[in-house]
Amino acid sequence: LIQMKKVTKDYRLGETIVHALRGITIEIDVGEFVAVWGPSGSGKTTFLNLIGAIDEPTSGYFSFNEREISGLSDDEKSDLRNKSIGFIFQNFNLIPVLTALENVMLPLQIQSLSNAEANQRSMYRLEQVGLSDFVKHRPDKLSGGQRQRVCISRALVTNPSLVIADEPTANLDSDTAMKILELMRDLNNNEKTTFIFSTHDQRLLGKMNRLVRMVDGVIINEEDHV
Amino acid sequence: LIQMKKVTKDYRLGETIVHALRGITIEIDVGEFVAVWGPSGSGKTTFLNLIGAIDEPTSGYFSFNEREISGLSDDEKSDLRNKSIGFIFQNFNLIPVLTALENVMLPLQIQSLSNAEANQRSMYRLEQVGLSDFVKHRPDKLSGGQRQRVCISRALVTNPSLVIADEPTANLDSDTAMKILELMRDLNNNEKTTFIFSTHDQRLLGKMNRLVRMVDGVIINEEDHV
Ligand SMILES: Nc1ncnc2c1ncn2[C@@H]1O[C@H](COP(=O)(O)OP(=O)(O)OP(=O)(O)O)[C@@H](O)[C@H]1O
Ligand SMILES: Nc1ncnc2c1ncn2[C@@H]1O[C@H](COP(=O)(O)OP(=O)(O)OP(=O)(O)O)[C@@H](O)[C@H]1O
Ligand SMILES: [Mg+2]
Ligand SMILES: [Mg+2]
Repeated sequence: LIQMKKVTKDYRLGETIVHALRGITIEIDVGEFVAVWGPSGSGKTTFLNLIGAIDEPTSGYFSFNEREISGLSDDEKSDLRNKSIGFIFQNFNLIPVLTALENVMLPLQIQSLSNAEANQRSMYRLEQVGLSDFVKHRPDKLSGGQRQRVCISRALVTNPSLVIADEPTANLDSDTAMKILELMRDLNNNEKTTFIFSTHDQRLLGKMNRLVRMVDGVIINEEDHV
Repeated sequence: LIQMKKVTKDYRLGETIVHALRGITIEIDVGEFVAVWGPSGSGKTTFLNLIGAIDEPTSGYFSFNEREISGLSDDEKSDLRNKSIGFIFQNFNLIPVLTALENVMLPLQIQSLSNAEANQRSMYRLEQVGLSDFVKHRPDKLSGGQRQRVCISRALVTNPSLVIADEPTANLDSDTAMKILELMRDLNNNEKTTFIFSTHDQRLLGKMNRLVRMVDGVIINEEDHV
């Protein structure tokens, strides 16, 4: 599904250059359930943003489903994201003037589904994360963990083939985190949905099929579990 | 230091009322190191906002240093917060157009310290959390865990007598989280700084002096550790 060869990512900051990724080589197949972990600032979010075609490498080779990403136009990338990828952002990115339900419906309305179907699928995803009673709340009227769960629902509502989850349980208590993990495991087992996580959460790390360790913009360790 | 008796907090949401706190009775003394934990949506942030005089109870008695909070004017509350309380917010609240350093200096500039002294104290706090190389970055040029650490530095820079920390390690890897905990423990031991946390983080919960469990807006369990 995903192939990266010696991918780098630099950010310019005034006079200096920040080398956020310093040569990433990795393959991730359809149906994997893999977590990237490592110190704060090591490049995990940057890596996930490249996979989600939200950002572009500075150098190196990156292909998604055998198509090289740098060859795609902005429209093609945007289309790819909307149809195939569900993204759970580390800083949420909910739209403040929309309710929880409206935020979750948005990706489906971009796909021109009917309001009725968008509504039904969004309500289903919000129930799955325990938010049935909060669908009319706008983000500022929700707790941190409730906002995080709205983001999770939004990422799943399009039935994506790839879910990219950046710290999806950082604001959740253990019971809720475990329920979310079960939900994602089921999708992975039943629908073959590919999951790529970034997480510091030991409760999740212990349950991954594959762990990729990142330090200072490079992958330094890989572990496979049965 | 803090006394609450049968404190409630209601939010109005259109036609309905959300009973976020349903009768909280608790005492917290100077020098304590206490964590509030419980399910997402159980009222922890609401509770911390009351303690920090950011919000007011709907009913019940609440005093801070023997002074009843409902009797204070907005200016008196604002003064209390700026001089005595350091607040680490669950959703960060950094000012986007200011650098990390400027964000940390802000509470000291409100206190009319000289720029030189504000700068020196802020650099010290940023070093303590490992951010010396990032002081010129604005928040959008920082990782999630780096933003969280800027918030921690900002809360400590005024040398407050009370630190209120809402999920202060949610975005931090284990090594960094442990360093932050050590830093706070030292302040608690050496300066008698009072710490009140809300956290889901098992790495922290295992190291608290006192654990307060909240469910559905009430305290249902207390544990003291030696
Ligand atoms: N301004 C508001 N208006 C209406 N309801 C609110 C408002 N703020 C919070 N709530 C509700 O009050 C309840 C308690 O929220 P609070 O933020 O205190 O929870 P929490 O324990 O901090 O949760 P988390 O662990 O997810 O951060 C939640 O159910 C939330 O939806
Ligand atoms: N737009 C930007 N401009 C400059 N530097 C940036 C930018 N975005 C990120 N960085 C830097 O790149 C490095 C990697 O950031 P990234 O967000 O990928 O880290 P991370 O592993 O996700 O960290 P965390 O665990 O704290 O979320 C960090 O040192 C960060 O300061
Ligand atoms: Mg990150
Ligand atoms: Mg909260």
